[in-house]
Amino acid sequence: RPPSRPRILLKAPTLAEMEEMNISEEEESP
Amino acid sequence: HPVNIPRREKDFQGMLEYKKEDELKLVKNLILELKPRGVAVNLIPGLPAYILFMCLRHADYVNDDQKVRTLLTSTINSIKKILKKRGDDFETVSFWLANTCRFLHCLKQYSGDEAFMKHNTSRQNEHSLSNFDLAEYRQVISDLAIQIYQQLIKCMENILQPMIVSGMLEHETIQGVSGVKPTGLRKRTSSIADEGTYTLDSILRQLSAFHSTMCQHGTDPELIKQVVKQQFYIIGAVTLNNLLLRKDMCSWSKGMQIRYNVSQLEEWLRDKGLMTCGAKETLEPLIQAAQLLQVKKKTDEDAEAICSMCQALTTAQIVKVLNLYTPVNEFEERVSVAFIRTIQTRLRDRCESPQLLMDTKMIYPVTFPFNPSSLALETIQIPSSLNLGFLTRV
Repeated sequence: RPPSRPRILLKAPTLAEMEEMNISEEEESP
Repeated sequence: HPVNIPRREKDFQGMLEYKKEDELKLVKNLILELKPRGVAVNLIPGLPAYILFMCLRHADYVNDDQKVRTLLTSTINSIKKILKKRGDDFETVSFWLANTCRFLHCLKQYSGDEAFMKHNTSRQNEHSLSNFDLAEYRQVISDLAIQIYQQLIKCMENILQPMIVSGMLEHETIQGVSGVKPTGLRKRTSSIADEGTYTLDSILRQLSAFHSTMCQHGTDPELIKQVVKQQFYIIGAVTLNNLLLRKDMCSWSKGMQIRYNVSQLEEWLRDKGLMTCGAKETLEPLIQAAQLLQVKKKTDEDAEAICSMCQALTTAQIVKVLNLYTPVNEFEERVSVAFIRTIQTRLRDRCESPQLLMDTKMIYPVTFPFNPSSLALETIQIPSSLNLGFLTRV
């Protein structure tokens, strides 16, 4: 990767949002 | 069938390749089912964090943002899950605090951000993330580390709490008056103090157990200092609060016993090289209360000395100790009302909280100063005991 090319910022959910995503996943796969 | 040419150490780039479908197995074996006392005991400190980061590096290396996201999310959620399940076990919480912080340091050290690369070798600089900027995920992991730290303090407090009053106030070692309680008070917990009575030694042994556990887990020295400072704050606050609520504790001899106990705690700090972590200063209110029990409390000069000595005590606390003070013998009188009025007059323009008791639930804000590691990722080998055979060193 040419050092000149900047890295792509990955947007991150908050801890709370992550937990909700996690709960919904667990409900889908009991 | 390709000849399996053993790759020399320098050929590895410090990454771990895995298939997407193996991600759940990775977090299961490495996080959810890892026993801090079992397999983890003889791992190099922070190994789970390094392994997770080396997996992340590969996902970044192949420019797969989705793989990076899901690995970070399942790592964070798995750590939260294990702490929900075993959040009352000091070892588990300490282990995952140390590894969460190490993971956070790796994300900084290998972020490609100049500020975090000062101590890197050129080889380590080559291992910086190449495609993605994970600054926002670093913030989430830092928030997680704060939650784990607060849980660690709660864990530690639950273990220490039953020892404090007995060990710091009730159990007497100086006059040789043995304060052994009837065996009916034997504690059920498996923690260090299993005898009938908690003594100062029980507290010191428990502090040492906490300290060695955190060291063994590779917890950052700067973080250990903050934990110890918090432990000492709780010991001081609980001891002082009990002193302020119990007439039988406000005597000249109890003042002596407390000062002896405090000196032993300071000795422990010196022994662990923790004299500058701020822990000693948190005991200042208790130290001054003990001194107050031992100084003269009669003349105006005495009052002046008390007011200048007791800077860490509120007026309410000073007056309470003076009211509760029980003379040594029948020749010594109680503290006169007039004397207490003198003290109150001298201190009336102090601006302070009218509070009598210290807040035992107060937690100092925690910080995680950046602590880069000298460990070369390409040299890390994965013990088979971790059941991670599906990871391939790259």
